Order: sequence, then structure tokens, then C-alpha cells
Amino acid sequence: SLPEYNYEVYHSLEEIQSWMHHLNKTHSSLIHMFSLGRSYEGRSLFILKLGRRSQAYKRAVWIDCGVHAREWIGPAFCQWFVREALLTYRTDPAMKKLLNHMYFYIMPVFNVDGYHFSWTHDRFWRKTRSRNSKFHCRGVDANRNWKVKWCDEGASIHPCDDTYCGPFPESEPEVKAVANFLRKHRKYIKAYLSFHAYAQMLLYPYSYKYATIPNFSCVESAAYKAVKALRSVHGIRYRYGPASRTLYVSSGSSMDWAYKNGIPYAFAFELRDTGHFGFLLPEMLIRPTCTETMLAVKNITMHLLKKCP
Amino acid sequence: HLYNNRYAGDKVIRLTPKTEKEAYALKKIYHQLKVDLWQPSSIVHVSEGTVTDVHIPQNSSQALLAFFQEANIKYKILIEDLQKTLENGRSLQTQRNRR
Repeated sequence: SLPEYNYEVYHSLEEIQSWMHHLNKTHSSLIHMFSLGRSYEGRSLFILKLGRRSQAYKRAVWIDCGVHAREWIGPAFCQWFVREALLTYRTDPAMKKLLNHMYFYIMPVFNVDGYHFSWTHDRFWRKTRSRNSKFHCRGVDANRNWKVKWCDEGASIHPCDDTYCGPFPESEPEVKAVANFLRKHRKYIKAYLSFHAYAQMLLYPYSYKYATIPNFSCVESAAYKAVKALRSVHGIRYRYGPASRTLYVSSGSSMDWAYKNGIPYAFAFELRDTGHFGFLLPEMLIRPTCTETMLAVKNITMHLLKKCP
Repeated sequence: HLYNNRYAGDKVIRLTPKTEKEAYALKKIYHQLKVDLWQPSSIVHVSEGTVTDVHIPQNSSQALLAFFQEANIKYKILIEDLQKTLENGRSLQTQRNRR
């Protein structure tokens, strides 16, 4: 049940998948679990579809966490989001409105093979776990493998590098599965949110070039309000802006691909912290990180629902 | 110990090259030692003014820190012992569950 699962600790992949199965059974009015396919090592790619069931047309928001294996606070937030949504559906008018009017597709662990590997072998693993026939190094950067200026600036052609773009776009089954889903449902999906760590930033396109997106006005105001709301919780400052200027130029990212493929509002969060703990954000900081981020995400989605075309 | 104690003595240090010459020196040594770069995600992004966080193994930390001192590149140790930080980051419940 929701109270028994501890959302303030990091969970293994098996625990997270077991939790998803459990919610699927116990909250069937608001949750539907399905699989997009299988990872390179044969693991299921589970998604939670969250929202009140309706025959009518509903817009949707896609949220993924754990694209990079070592960024554990991402999957922790995805779980927190689902928990909060279920717990506050009846008591929070804003949450009720969101779940009644929209669906949320939540992928708590995108890079299931890498996440498992970071639990069992190498805590600081980043990439997927695919093999390369010509090199002894494994894995592709799942955030450089999308078909948008693929393998250009900010990505590497070398299989041993942490930003390896892969042998070709969507070479990774995880990337291909999500890309196929987003292509198929792009008519409904209005926002794409991807959660990473660490830098305390809220980013929007473009990553691959220095240019302003056509719908900059709505995106920028959504980002501004989100970071303002986030800061109101515990005083934590997030920078925000186009990824190329705020962070660095990188090609082949999921956020840019989502935007290019017709999802008008695409964001990437870089969660806490800014380097004191880095990827080792202590479990006691899961709660404050997730509560502030929750407010930011609700803010973005409410803004998009009300203010943006 | 978690991960068979493999991170014992490893450090995470922060360097911000103040000139392109320092940036070049860092990129060179990062490439040679194939370091685990925490930020930015790639060595190509390292330039003057870029904050770089790098995880260095225990067996090369002395040599690396000596190199930085010799090259007069200022650094800050973010994490003194990665294994300790990793283990201290676990809540009491997680530690109990592991036991």
C-alpha cells in the first residue's frame, strides 16, 4: 500500500517494478501499467498511465526518469510524483483537475539495464548496457541517441566515451521503444518532462543549437513560474533557460527530439544538488528535493493547461 | 561495505580552469587517465570557466593532486572519501534492511 512503501529511500529496479505492479492492482481507477517492450538485456520497459479513465479526448504529459543510470534522484522523484498524485487526488483541487483533464505517462526508470548495473556493480555507470562488436566498451548515452542532429556537437563517436551516441540513431531498444510510443501518441502528448541530476536547472530546447524556439514566450514563462514555485518551498535556486546556453550544447537529446516531433512543451530537469553530494544525494534529501520539484511540475502542467495553446 | 568497498579513498574534486591553457591541461590529463567526469558530461565541454567535477580513484589521487598543484590549478575537494559518503547517505532503515 502507499503508506508502507518508503518513498524516502532509493529502491532497486526489482522493488520499483514490484511497486508498479502493486499500484496497478490497487489503484486501477487511476493507474494502468503497461510495457513498451524490452531493454537490451531483456527487461520490461514499464510505464504507468496515471489519470482518471475517460472515453473523451484527453491531453497527456510524458514524464521519464533515470535516462542516466547513476542519477538515482530521478527515479525517486518519479515514484514520489505518482504517490503524491494518488494521495492528493481527492483533497487537492489542482491535482484533481490535472488527473481529470490529462493523462500522465510516467516511466520511473528509462534505462533499466544501466540502473540495475549501477545498483549491483558500478554506482557511477551512466549509459545503457548494449554491447559493441568492435570494442570492449559497453553502453550508449541514452540522451545522445535520438534522431535530432544525431552525433553532432556534444556527443561522441567513441564507444568508450560516456557521451557515445551509438552506432546509429535509436540504436538502443529503450530509446526506440519510447520514440515509437511518443510518435504514435504525439497528437495527445502536449508536454515532455525528463528528469536528470545534478545541476539544479530547468532546461528547455534547444540543446543542439543556439537558437530561440518559436513558442519561447509560453515555455519561458512556464519555466520562470516553475522555478519560482520550487524556490518557495525550501529556498533552493534553480537556473532556467535553453539547454545550450544554460548547460552546454549537446546533440541527440530526448528533449530536443520530443520538441522537434511535435510535442510543444519539452523540458529537462537537472535536480539537486550542485556538487556537494552530486550523484550521491543522501536519502534524507529525497523528501525536500521531491516536494519542491513536485510543485514545479504541477506549476508547469497547470500553466500549460490554462495559459498555453 | 557497499560495492565491495571499491570506492574507498576515491575523491571527487572540483576544478574551474581560469585560462584556456589550464583547460587544455585538464582535458589532456582527463583524457589520459580516462577519469569519471561527473560534470560536465564530456571532456569537450571543458574550457575556461567551466566547473568540472571529477571522480578520481584512490590509487591515482596523489599523483593527480600533485599535478594540479604543480600546474597551479586550484582545486577543491568536494568528497573526501566516496565510499564513506556513499554509505553515510543511506538512511537508517536502508542500513537496517541491508543488515
